[in-house]
Amino acid sequence: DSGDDLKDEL
Amino acid sequence: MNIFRFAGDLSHVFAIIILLLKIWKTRSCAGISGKSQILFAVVYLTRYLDLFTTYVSLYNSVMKVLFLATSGATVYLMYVKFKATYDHNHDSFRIEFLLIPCALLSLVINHDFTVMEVLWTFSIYLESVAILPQLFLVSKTGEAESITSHYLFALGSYRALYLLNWVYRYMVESHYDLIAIFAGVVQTILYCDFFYLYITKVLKGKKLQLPA
Repeated sequence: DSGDDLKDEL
Repeated sequence: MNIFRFAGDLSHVFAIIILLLKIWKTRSCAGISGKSQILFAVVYLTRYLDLFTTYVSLYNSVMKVLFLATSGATVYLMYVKFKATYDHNHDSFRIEFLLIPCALLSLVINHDFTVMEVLWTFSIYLESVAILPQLFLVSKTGEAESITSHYLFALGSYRALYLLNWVYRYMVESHYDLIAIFAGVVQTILYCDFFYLYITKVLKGKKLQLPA
C-alpha cells in the first residue's frame, strides 16, 4: 500500500 | 482531486451545515446523538494534527479548519447552549466500546508506528464507526425527523463517494491506501440499512419510522 504518500484527503 | 473526491467533500460539508442549521433554527438538538458528535470531534482532532506540520494546499487547510470549527460548534451547541433539549436518555450507546477497540487496532495495524501516523489511523478507524451512537438513537426512538435523515444521508454519501474516488485513483494514479479503503467500506456498509429506508420512505415524503 502507499500509506507514506502525502495525505491530501480529508 | 477528481469529481468523486470533490463531491464527497461537498457532501460532507453539506451534512455538517444541515445539522448546524437544524439545531440553530429549531433551537433544539432533539434526535441528535451528542456521543456521535463527540466522536466526530475526536476524529478531526486526531486526524488534522498535520495542519501544523504539513502543508498540502489551501483547499486542504481550509477544509480541515472548517471541519474542526464546525464540529466544535456542534458539540458546544449540544452540550452547552441547547443542553436542555439534548435527548441523553436515549443517547445511551457506550462509546468506550468504540474508542478502545479503535485505539488498540490503530496500535497494531498502521502504516508506521509513529505518534502522528497512529493517531491518523485511529481517526480513520473511529470515523468508520462514529455514527453508531446516532443510528442506535434512531433505532431506540424508532424514528427520525426528515432533516435528521437528510443529514445522515449526506454524511453517509460522503464516504461512499470517497470509495469511488479510491477506485478512480487506483485506476488512474495507481494510488491506494488499504487502511482508508477498509475503514471506508465498513463506514459505508453501516449506512446501507439507513440508505434503504431513506430512499423508500423519506424521498417519498414519509417520515423515517422504523417498523415496530
